[in-house]
Amino acid sequence: RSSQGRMLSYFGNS
Amino acid sequence: MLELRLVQGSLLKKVLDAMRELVNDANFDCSATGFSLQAMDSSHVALVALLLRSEGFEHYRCDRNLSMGMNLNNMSKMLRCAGNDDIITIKADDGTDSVTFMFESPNQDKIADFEMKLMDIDSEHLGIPDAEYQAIVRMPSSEFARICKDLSSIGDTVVISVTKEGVKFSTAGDIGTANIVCRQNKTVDKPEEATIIEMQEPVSLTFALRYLNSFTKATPLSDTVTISLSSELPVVVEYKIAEMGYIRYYLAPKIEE
Repeated sequence: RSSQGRMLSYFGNS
Repeated sequence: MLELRLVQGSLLKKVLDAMRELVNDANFDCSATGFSLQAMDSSHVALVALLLRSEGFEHYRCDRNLSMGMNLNNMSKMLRCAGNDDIITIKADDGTDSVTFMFESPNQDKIADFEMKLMDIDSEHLGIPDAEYQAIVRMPSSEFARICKDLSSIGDTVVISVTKEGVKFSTAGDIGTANIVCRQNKTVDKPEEATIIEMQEPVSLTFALRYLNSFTKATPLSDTVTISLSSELPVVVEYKIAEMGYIRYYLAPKIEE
């Protein structure tokens, strides 16, 4: 099973 | 006061066609350096970043930094009323809650004004650090679009692997599997037909094809596409916008559990 990553776990709020 | 005059109005039409499937509402940021946008799709899995530098406009007046919230579908509806050879001017007066798109035909015998209400969109601006990528593939954009389209008829996800052999796109589904390998090829007539692979180290990541197919809507903007991969980061799919800037798509990988 693979889960879809999310943008916010890579790029924080600037 | 904002007045941006783009002689190659067709570029703006293509930019909207390249974003409106992925993003519904977004803020366009105008500053002295240029006209930009950064927005995530509704599921926060993908992000699009647009930059049109001020030098690329025939006339660029932006008295103070301005952020204009727009519904991209509505904006696209208006821009589709512009001819492909029209000059497009984007205008907004200070303090007003609308933006005007002016279309001028090449011989100035037809001038159209479309005014659209602006929206309040509270979008979070993400910090995207410059990164070193383990592998960077530059290839014809039509080739990449064809691969994504073909593989999505077989499976939902694609494994993109870069080794010294080249870049491999693999998928599997109910009816079977598919593997496409593209090798580096610099011996081509035109530079935009080359496939160039810079690999610091082998990398392999899995992505949802649905998003990659949305990204390839930017194909009309550039003959080539650059795909930057690193095992710890979202993939970056970049289409340069001739002499003006770029449209970059970021997509978070699927994580094997």
